[in-house]
Amino acid sequence: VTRETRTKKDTFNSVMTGYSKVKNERQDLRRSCRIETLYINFKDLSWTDWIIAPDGYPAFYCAGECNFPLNAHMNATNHAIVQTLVHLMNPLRFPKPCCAPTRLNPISVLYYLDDHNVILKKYKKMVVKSCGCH
Amino acid sequence: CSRSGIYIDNGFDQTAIERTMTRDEKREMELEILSLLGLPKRPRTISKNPLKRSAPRFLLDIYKTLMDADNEDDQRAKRSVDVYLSGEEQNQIDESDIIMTFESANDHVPNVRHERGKRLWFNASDVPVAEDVVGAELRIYKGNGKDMKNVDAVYTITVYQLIKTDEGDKELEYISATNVTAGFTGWISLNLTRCLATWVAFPNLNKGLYLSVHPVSRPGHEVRPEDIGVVTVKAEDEQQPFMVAFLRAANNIKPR
Repeated sequence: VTRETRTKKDTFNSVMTGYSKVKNERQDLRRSCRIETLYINFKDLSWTDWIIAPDGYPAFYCAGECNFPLNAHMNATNHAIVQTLVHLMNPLRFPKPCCAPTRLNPISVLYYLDDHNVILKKYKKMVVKSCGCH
Repeated sequence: CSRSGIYIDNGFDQTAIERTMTRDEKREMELEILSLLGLPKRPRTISKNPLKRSAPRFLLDIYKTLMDADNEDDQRAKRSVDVYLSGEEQNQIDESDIIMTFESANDHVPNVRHERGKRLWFNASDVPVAEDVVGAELRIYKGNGKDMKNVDAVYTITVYQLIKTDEGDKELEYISATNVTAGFTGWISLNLTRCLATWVAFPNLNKGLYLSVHPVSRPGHEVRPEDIGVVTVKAEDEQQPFMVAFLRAANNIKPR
């Protein structure tokens, strides 16, 4: 009886562990390094009377963790693997690799300085195109 | 759904985020974005239908050209922009971080020694002193002139800078010139790089420009610009003369 109970308990634990594992994997997947949406709509901010173009600023951002194995993440650098190993050896002292933009695009904004003069300004590296572990 | 103007995709319900953002917080975030874009405060109220004017339309065309260049998937064949850019202008656009346009104001320069030419003045006080001037040009529109008997007749359009001598007299300093035929219609550009550099460094020396037109065959015979169709003042919105400045941002980023 004791043995059976233990078996049932083990089975229950095994099922629960499996459930937790799936849940954790989902969380990990959700928390892994990836590009996320951040959009600033100039129209909703009532800026379109003086910002001629564009309609908004699609900034995006990178968020999530860089956990081992790194090949599950997008665009991990070789050195991110080294950083991960260092982190695994001493997690409290050395941080994990960072989830950061790997490719950034410029954005141009066309707006009025005043009633007569107009300006077109280029901003370098303002829009995230891809993220990765560094 | 949000009226805040800021949309983020972080797995949370957007409406929940909106509820947590107060009006002050939204305003603070707006100011942060404005500050990031180098716009600490909004400009004054803009007149209605501003995009009918030539200068904003010119810059909008350049903006669309830049967008095409950035977006490699959209080939240039898709471009709906009809803007003619010379090789030099294209280089200036590529090199510059800021492109500004200035509409002409004709009522600023007092008595100037001239006969039939036209005065133009541009308010260049908004140009940041720290920026490097890559180039500047005057863009004027030439339509059909009154006397179109000989469309092949060639005219020289010369632009001078008004300077004040040590004696206090106003003199004309040659800046640049170009030749056009009487039958030509379209935009003409004249190099003003030297002028703008002076006006940015010494704003008080900005006394404006003097535009002179004469036949190539008779250099001493000045004609009115409007006689050959050059539009200077009292122009339609889309034909107003304007100045373009190409600037390169300095690398001194202010700490925030």
